[in-house]
Parts: sequence; structure tokens; C-alpha cells
Amino acid sequence: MAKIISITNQKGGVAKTTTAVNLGASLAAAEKKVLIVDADPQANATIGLGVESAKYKNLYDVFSGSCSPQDAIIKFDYLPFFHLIPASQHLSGMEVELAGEKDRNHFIRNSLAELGNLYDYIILDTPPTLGILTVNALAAADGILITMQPEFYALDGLSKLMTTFDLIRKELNPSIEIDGIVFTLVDFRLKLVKEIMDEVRKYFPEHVFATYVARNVRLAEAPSFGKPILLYDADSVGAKNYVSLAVEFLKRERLK
Amino acid sequence: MAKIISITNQKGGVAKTTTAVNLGASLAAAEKKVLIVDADPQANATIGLGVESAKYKNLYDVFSGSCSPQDAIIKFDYLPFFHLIPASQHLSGMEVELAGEKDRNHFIRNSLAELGNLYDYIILDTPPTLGILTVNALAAADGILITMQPEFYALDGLSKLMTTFDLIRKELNPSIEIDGIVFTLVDFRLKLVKEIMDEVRKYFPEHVFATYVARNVRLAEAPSFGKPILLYDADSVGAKNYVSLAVEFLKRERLK
Ligand SMILES: Nc1ncnc2c1ncn2[C@@H]1O[C@H](COP(=O)(O)OP(=O)(O)OP(=O)(O)O)[C@@H](O)[C@H]1O
Ligand SMILES: Nc1ncnc2c1ncn2[C@@H]1O[C@H](COP(=O)(O)OP(=O)(O)OP(=O)(O)O)[C@@H](O)[C@H]1O
Ligand SMILES: [Mg+2]
Ligand SMILES: [Mg+2]
Repeated sequence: MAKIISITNQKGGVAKTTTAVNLGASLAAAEKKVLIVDADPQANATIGLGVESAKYKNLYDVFSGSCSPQDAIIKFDYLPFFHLIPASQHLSGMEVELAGEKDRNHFIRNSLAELGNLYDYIILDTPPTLGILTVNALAAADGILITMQPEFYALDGLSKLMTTFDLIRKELNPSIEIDGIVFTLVDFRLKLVKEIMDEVRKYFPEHVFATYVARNVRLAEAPSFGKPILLYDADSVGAKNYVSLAVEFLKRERLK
Repeated sequence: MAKIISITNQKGGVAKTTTAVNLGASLAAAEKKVLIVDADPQANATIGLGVESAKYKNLYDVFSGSCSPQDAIIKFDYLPFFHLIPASQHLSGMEVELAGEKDRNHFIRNSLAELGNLYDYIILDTPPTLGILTVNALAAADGILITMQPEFYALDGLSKLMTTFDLIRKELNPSIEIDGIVFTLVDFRLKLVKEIMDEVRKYFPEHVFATYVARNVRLAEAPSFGKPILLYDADSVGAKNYVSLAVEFLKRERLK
């Protein structure tokens, strides 16, 4: 049965997409069956994997019932069992479109239901908001993985995110857990970074991954070649960080 | 009459807030009368200026009619005529709250109407979305200032933003202009950065500022001290970049 992970943080630009793509690819390289679901109307995960969403069936088509989730799956020949359901900019209308719907918070969960036994992990990339798409992702997820750039605005954002998480667990999805918090875009030249990492580790010792992802230009280049870092530059620090994150993630999974 | 500028880009983490605060402070230091309006429920501009929005009247109170815009203005004694209307997390409900309202796109414009002759510039900080708050900001603005981190996702994001801009100009605000595009978080170690800057300059030669803001740790530290960069470290490259941006911005204003 697929474990559904939502990669979520309402703060913008904290490597949610970079993590969805590269943790996903690293898990697939470890022979797990992985589906990335791009739930962000900006479709960065989709574009970063070289896919023009307008040409393909996508998550919006699944939501609107014009195709099945299976029809929207894209496979990549460079990595077996690394699949994608692309996003589309039409997802930005969901806030309004779903406003009256009875099951408005469960569109993602219902769309993915029939895929459960095809994958080990379904990874949801979410937008920098706490709007309907992110709520849908959290309502569907078995676990949330929080990416966090350890800079000033991150602490306040983390506490707001935890409040939202508690609310969703109470109202919509009692079985959701915190899979972990991973520091991203880490650059120790900013002294504040170590202080914030220590602070977060103090408050959430059980959640913070030992692995963190350092700032590395290759990670910013890889999407311009439409590839996960592992295929673009396997020797880079960025690739090693994400492989190490996948290893640590799987270790935690085995201990559950 | 105040000129209203919306600092907007739906891509997350591209220094919208850092620019709203620091361009605003640099203009105030040039003896312009400046009001920052934080229109983002995540309230980063508010927090980055050391203000706890829950304690003060804020933009949500203005929208809900429970206070006048003047009542929500906060002044800073370290810089004359550098004022703020704080955000509040209650703004995140606006999408739903305004859904049925006749004037749903003009809440910001209507709220700021009576402040017009108190300021030279009213700067709106907006969220990483193209939702109701950003649409409100663009419907109210005389000009949009686009901040852009010249990395891979920025090009696709810019073209989507331009589409939204054209739509808003056609449907809601015929007099809105593009005040400019400023590159932020510039780090030439990523070779892609120069290529993207050249590409954007080629397509929008009239819009791209000659000034760009380089990655500089002092800019990430300043909000942890609740200060604009000019007050935190006036000798830093970050401060010089934002002063230079203010000078170039004012030069463009005089040529209009
Ligand atoms: N470790 C890293 N080193 C260098 N660049 C990185 C790293 N991680 C991400 N980036 C780059 O930083 C930018 C922001 O990352 P990304 O788009 O993944 O964040 P996000 O949280 O998904 O943003 P959004 O909130 O807009 O969805 C991108 O240009 C990305 O390529
Ligand atoms: N030139 C710079 N050098 C170093 N750090 C910077 C610079 N500009 C911004 N930052 C830092 O980068 C992060 C993102 O910047 P900021 O929050 O201003 O972006 P934003 O576009 O407002 O994000 P969001 O989309 O979440 O509102 C912050 O931690 C900020 O302090
Ligand atoms: Mg993203
Ligand atoms: Mg911001």
C-alpha cells in the first residue's frame, strides 16, 4: 500500500519542489516504486522534469473527471518506477471551483485511492500557501515532510505550519504523522543558520533529520536539464545529500 | 498623490518582502514619505520590522471595517516617514470571505483611497500566489515591481506573471504599468544566472533595472534584528544595492 507523503511549507522558495523531485528519484534509485504528484499550479516539479504540462493529461484533468489518474501518469525511461502526474495552471482555479463542494478537502485523496497498490511512495509537491490544494494534500497524506531553509522567517512559519498540521489532524486526517523536518539551502556563512538549526533541533529532536541539504549550484542547474540531480550529476554534493536523505528516510520507515 | 507599487511574483522566496522593506526604507532615507502595506497573511514584512501583528490594528481590521486605515499605521522612530500597515494571518481567509462580494477585487484600493495624499509611495508586499490578495494589490497599484531570482523556474514564472498582469490591466486596472524588473539573490557562481539575466534583459530591455541585488548574508540577518538593512548595516553590499535601486527607481520616476 502506497505511503503518501506531502512535502509542505507555506514559506516560499524553501526547496519543496527540489526535495519532491530529488528525494523521489533517490527512493526510485533505491528500487522503491515512486509517483510524484505535482499539486502546485505553478507546476515547477513538472517543468523541472522537462514536461510541458499543457501537452499531457494532468492532475486538473483527474480532478475534473476527464481522465483517470492512471491516464495522467508519465514515466521516465532514465529511471524505472519514477513516475509523475503533472500539474497544470488550471489548478489555481480550484479554490473557487471547489468552494461549494461537499468533499472539497478530499479531492487528492479520492483521486489517488485507486493507485495505492501500484507504488511504495506517492510524493505530493505543494504550493507556498495553506489554501485548498495544500489542505487537500495534507488530508490525503500519511505523513508530512517539512522542508525548511533555516533563516529568520522560517521559525515563525514553522510554528504556523504546526498549528495547521494539528488542525488537519483533528478535523480531516487523524492518522497523519510528521515524517520529518529537513533543513534545505543550508549555507553556514550566515551565522544565523546554525542558531536556527540548533533551535529547531531542540524543539523537535524526534523530527529533524540528521541529513541536511547544503546550498549547491548543481541542484539549481539540474531542472534546467529536466533531470533529477542523481541523473544530472551523481557525484555532486547535492546528489549525495539527497541520497543520504533517502537512506535516513527509509531507516525511519523500517523503525515504524 | 501617493504612487502605489505592488511588489509581486507568484514564485516563492524571490525577495519580495526583502525588497518591499529595503526599497521602502531607502526611499524614506531619500526623504520620500513611504508606507509599507503588508498584504501577505504570512506577515513576513511585519515580523521582519519587529512588529507582532497580533498586538496591533492591521490590514485585516481595515478590510473588515473595524478600524480606519489611519488607525492601523505604525511609525518607526529610527526613520521618519517610514510607516507600516501590518498584515495578520486572518488575511488568509480573504479568498473565501470575499468570494461573494461585489467589490472583491478592490478591497485594497478602497482601503488605501483616503491615504493617498499622506504619502509619496505606498508599497504593497504580496504573497507567492495569484490569489485574491495579489489580485487586489494589482488592482490597486499604479505600478508593479517584479523581483526575480534569475534561476531556472524564474522564466516560466515571469511569463505567467506577465499574462496575469495583462489580464488585470484589461479587466480591473487599465492604468497599471510595469515599474520594472529587479534581479534579486544574484549569485554568479551559478552559471545559469548570467544566462537568465541576459535572456530577460533581451526580452524586456525597458523594464530591467541596471541595479541588481546580490546574495549578501547581511540582508538575511537584518530581519532577525527587526530592521531594514540601511539601519542594520549601512556599509554592507546589501544596503548599497538597495540604495542604488532606490536612486535608479527615482530617476525613472522623474523621466515619466
Ligand atoms: N540545495 C540547493 N542549492 C542550490 N539551489 C537550490 C537548492 N535547493 C533548491 N534550490 C533552488 O532554489 C530555488 C527554490 O527552490 P524550490 O523551487 O525547490 O523551492 P520551493 O519551496 O518549491 O518554492 P515554491 O514555494 O515557489 O514552490 C530554485 O531555483 C531551486 O532550483
Ligand atoms: N540579497 C539577499 N541575500 C541574502 N539573503 C536574502 C537576500 N534577499 C532575500 N534574502 C533572504 O532570502 C529569503 C527569501 O526572501 P524573502 O522572504 O524576502 O522572499 P519572498 O519573495 O518575500 O518570499 P515569499 O514568496 O515566501 O513571500 C529570506 O530568508 C530573506 O532574508
Ligand atoms: Mg515549489
Ligand atoms: Mg514575502
